[in-house]
Amino acid sequence: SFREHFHRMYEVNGEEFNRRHLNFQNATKRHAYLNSLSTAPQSAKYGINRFSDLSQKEFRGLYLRASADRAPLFSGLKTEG
Amino acid sequence: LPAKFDWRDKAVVAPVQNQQACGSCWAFSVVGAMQSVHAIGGSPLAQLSVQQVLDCSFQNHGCNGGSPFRALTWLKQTRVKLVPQSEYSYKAETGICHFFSQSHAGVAVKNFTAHDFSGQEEAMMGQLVEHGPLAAIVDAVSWQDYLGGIIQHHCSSQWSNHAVLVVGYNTTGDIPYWIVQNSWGTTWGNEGYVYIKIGGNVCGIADSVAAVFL
Repeated sequence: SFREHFHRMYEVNGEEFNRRHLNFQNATKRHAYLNSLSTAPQSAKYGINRFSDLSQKEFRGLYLRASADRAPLFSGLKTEG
Repeated sequence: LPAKFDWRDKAVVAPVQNQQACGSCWAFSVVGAMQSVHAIGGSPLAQLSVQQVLDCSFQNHGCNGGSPFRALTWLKQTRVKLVPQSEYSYKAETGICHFFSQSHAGVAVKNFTAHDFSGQEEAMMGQLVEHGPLAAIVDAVSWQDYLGGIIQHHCSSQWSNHAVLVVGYNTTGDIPYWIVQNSWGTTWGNEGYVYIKIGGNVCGIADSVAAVFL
């Protein structure tokens, strides 16, 4: 149903399928851990989405490409520019 | 400070975008801030070209990544005017920079501030209310699995890797939270938004925050 919902074309039991399936299984383990951290109703929920068949490394390589330059600690002074 | 504040209520936040398979979040966060500040200044809310920043901000690396601060420095120093998205549309890949004459209509950055607000998130709320949506850098590793709700735990702030736009906050409930626009489309998170607990610098949200002046 994941492949159908997110229009994934890799064939069952092909090499890519097996790799994606492993990523998917790892994702479900992550979800269980992340969801266990808080039961507060407003707390974040984690689960299957379109990124679930990506490895964490693939995900970072595709989507997490920003770098931060060190910013000075806010001094509370009025800074117009 | 108001107990809750959301620039979307004032119709000055552009719709959620989708960076697709391109590491261009740094450009989306900067352009998002510029669009909102331009509208707050009384202009019609108009989408500006992310592709122009992606292709032309030479200290950055296009789809291979970049820094919002370096993009803002480039915009401030060159006085480049960002043209409407319709004139230079997003392609989710790095291209050749298109140049426009100085007389061409567009939006330029006059200045920007960049601060570390860790331990001072209330002051960051004040900046948001005073100067408009803020471009921020976060650690978004755990966002791969995020479905919705307020992120409180397990979002380390050791390693910044993603850029977003902070558009509001809400401190009226049990858990005060930031309202943050992401660039992964509307099917991710809370219709493209993520909520991050205020206090404790969750996800590093307060580490590197920029306000834009046009």
